[in-house]
Amino acid sequence: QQAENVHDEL
Amino acid sequence: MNIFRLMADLAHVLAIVILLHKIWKSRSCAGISGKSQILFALVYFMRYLDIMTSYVSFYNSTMKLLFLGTSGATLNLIYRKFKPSYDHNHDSFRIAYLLVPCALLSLFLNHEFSVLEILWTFSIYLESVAILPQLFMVAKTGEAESITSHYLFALGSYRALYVCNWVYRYIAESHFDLIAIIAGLVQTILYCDFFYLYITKVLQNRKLQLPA
Repeated sequence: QQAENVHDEL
Repeated sequence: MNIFRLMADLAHVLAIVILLHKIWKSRSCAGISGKSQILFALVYFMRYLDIMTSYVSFYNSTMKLLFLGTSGATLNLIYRKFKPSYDHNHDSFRIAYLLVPCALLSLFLNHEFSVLEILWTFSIYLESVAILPQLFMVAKTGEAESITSHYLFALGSYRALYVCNWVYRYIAESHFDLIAIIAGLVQTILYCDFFYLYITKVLQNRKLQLPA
């Protein structure tokens, strides 16, 4: 699971 | 990537294409709020600064560059090339009323107190309200061209579809980002009144005119 502050969306 | 997110991004691209095409074809930006477009440009610039620090995918980077480039092009058309057609008397929303609260909110409600993260948060908050000058302009003039309505519908659908994507991701991946979700909901709610008018008027081939 990704850390919350990795923003993979636009 | 799920179907909702893909549809959302396509709706976003479609909105931009409709706007640029409308301005270019009519050689006029009448009825378009330059202030909303400034806010959107600011949103993309603040959010996509991470294009230099983190790589997600080719798709992501391409879309980021596309949004940055097209928002710059839109501003250029409104404030330079077709400036005489810009309806600045009706574009009178004070953007400081949006910028200041979003800036303060992003300083206090963020995932992490770092420059890039605060800028990302600011862009999310600002995007949720960036359409207000445009909606204000439509309310002030009491009408919108059909093509402007199509633009607004595509742009509003984009975040509404992102909300579907977040529901899907919460169920499928247990992934959620509360800041993006709440701001996305606010953004979508701001369009609801417009969505109603669009479905009841524009889709019936009637001009979007607000009751006096």
